[in-house]
Amino acid sequence: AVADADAMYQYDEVAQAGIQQQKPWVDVPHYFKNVKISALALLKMVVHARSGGTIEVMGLMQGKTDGDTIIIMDAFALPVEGTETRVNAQADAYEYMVQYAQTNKQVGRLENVVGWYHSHPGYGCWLSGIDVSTQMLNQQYQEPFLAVVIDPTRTVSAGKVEIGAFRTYPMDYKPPDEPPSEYQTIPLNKIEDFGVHYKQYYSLDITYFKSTLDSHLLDLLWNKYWVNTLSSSPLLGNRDYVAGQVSDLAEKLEQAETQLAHSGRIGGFFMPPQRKKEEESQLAKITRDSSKITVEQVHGLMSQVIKDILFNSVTS
Amino acid sequence: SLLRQISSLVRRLPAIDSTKFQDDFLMEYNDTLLMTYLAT
Amino acid sequence: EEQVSIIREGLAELYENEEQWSKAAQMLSGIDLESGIRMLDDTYKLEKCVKISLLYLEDDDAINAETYIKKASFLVNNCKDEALNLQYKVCYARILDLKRKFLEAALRYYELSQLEKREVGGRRIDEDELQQALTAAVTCTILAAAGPQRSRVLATLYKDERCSKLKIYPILQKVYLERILRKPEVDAFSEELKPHQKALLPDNSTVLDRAMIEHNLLSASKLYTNISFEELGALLGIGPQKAEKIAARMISEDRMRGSIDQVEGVIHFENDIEELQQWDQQIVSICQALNDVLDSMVKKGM
Repeated sequence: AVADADAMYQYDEVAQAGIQQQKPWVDVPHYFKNVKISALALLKMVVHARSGGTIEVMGLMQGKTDGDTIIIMDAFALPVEGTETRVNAQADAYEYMVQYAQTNKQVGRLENVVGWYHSHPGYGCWLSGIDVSTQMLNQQYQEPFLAVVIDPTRTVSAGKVEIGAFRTYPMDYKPPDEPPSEYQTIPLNKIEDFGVHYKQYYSLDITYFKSTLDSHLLDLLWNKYWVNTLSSSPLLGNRDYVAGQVSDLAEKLEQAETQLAHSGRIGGFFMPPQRKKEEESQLAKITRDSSKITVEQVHGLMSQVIKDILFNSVTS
Repeated sequence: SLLRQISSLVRRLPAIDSTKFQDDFLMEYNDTLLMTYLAT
Repeated sequence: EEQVSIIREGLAELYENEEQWSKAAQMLSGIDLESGIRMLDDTYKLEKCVKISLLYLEDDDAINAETYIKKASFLVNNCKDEALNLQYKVCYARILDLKRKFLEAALRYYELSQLEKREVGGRRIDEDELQQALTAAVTCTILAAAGPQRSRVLATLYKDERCSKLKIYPILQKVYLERILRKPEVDAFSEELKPHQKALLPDNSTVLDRAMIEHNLLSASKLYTNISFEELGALLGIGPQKAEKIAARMISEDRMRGSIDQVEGVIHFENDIEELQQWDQQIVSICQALNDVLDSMVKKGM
């Protein structure tokens, strides 16, 4: 497996050029199904996303394709911010991108740009209307191209990287009915944007790989990482986000309550079964959201209590 | 010298020992318990 | 006017050769740079202003030097001459240094030390000169008023790996880590200073003394929750009243957080960091100390 991972770092220019010629993705909207991201690229993207705080940041990813898999070998940040406010925000960074690409080739880095990533601080991994438009544009002119979204805030509160990889369908394509992807909380102020566009793209399965050197370096880091783990307090760091989540939950509850009261007046007898199912599932979603928020808080508290026992209950 | 290092390390405990810390810590504790209660 | 200028320039050169800097500067300042009769380009005017400024600097005349460098600052943006641009920057930094605007001077010296081009206007810049600029940046930062702005610059310098090779590095490290500076260290540092940096202030202390006292006071504020002025004075090597005065000034200028109880003669230090955050910081240092113990044990083959 390690040898395979090391082999993934090899770039066969001729083979890639051949794939570019054939363009097997043109007539198959669902062609790419998998994404492999290198440990290095992942680290860089997450660190970049986290460094933006509550501001959306974006960058590009370099790599290659292998059948139905897009392989991301590296990533680099772009000097733009606030990517949710306009289509093709990367237009501000064209000069930078061109320079970067040229310098890359000069130092023998042959991989092309195969995608873009951006962050959704605190509101989950999905594509907004603007993101969908941007990605559709990318898939028109820069294929093969992938969209990756990272939520650095939820990464901290959940304790694992919140990341999603997406590709859009062509404009008039009607996708087959798919089983719902893994549930995620969407804040009320984004729910409409999410709902309108979620059928215009699909998500790809993400796996990760690392080279022998990466493994060795990560092992060395791991020996020191326990200090970070013990000295971090997710409860402290993510207060604003949690407050936002609780407030959002309250609003959703209010909304659900109003709708329920409304339908109750009309009379439960006349309610079509579909509507009833929808309302139940709305409450079920709210319950799930509240459980998730609470579980994360309890985890945070558990770590605080353990730290208190470890470091404060010993006296000389 | 190792023993001196260890002695100095041990003498740094407890990591913190102030009323303000106790107050803040318990407040956080209570907040989380309240959230759990509400969620339940 | 053309002829007058030539004569003035010639005389100025002679004065310069005789090291009569101010006279040379005065001679050059007589040239009318705003003349309506002669068409003078910006590069020429800039060159003259910078030259006059540098000459005044040789005689430690900060006021006149500053007048001319300010005139130059209006012209420098249009100037394409790299060598002249560099001269302007160096001159400005030195003037700020002389006027004891240490933090601004430090930033400019630091910018100079990061020069990428090794050849400017046909002249080679060697590593020694860059190192000198870097040392000057560190010195000025240490002499600057202690507070959050200085802390930021200290952080930048401390993290610059070139600084670790400087002779002045140990004191930079102590200042950055907010450790108390002892008299022998301060004395060693003062030997590297220029005369204006050791000048007497109105209250009969030197620039260096004030900087060191304020630094040590800030360090004490990290160590103590509260302290009486008697003890604080003893720690700083000054009288209790002076300690109180300096502390009061630092608090009123928002360079230190705290409150003074004049009746009890005690200063209570406050800090911005939350208790829970402080706890995490304590845990980091405990864990790192534990790590060091384990590393030492491994090294000794245990």
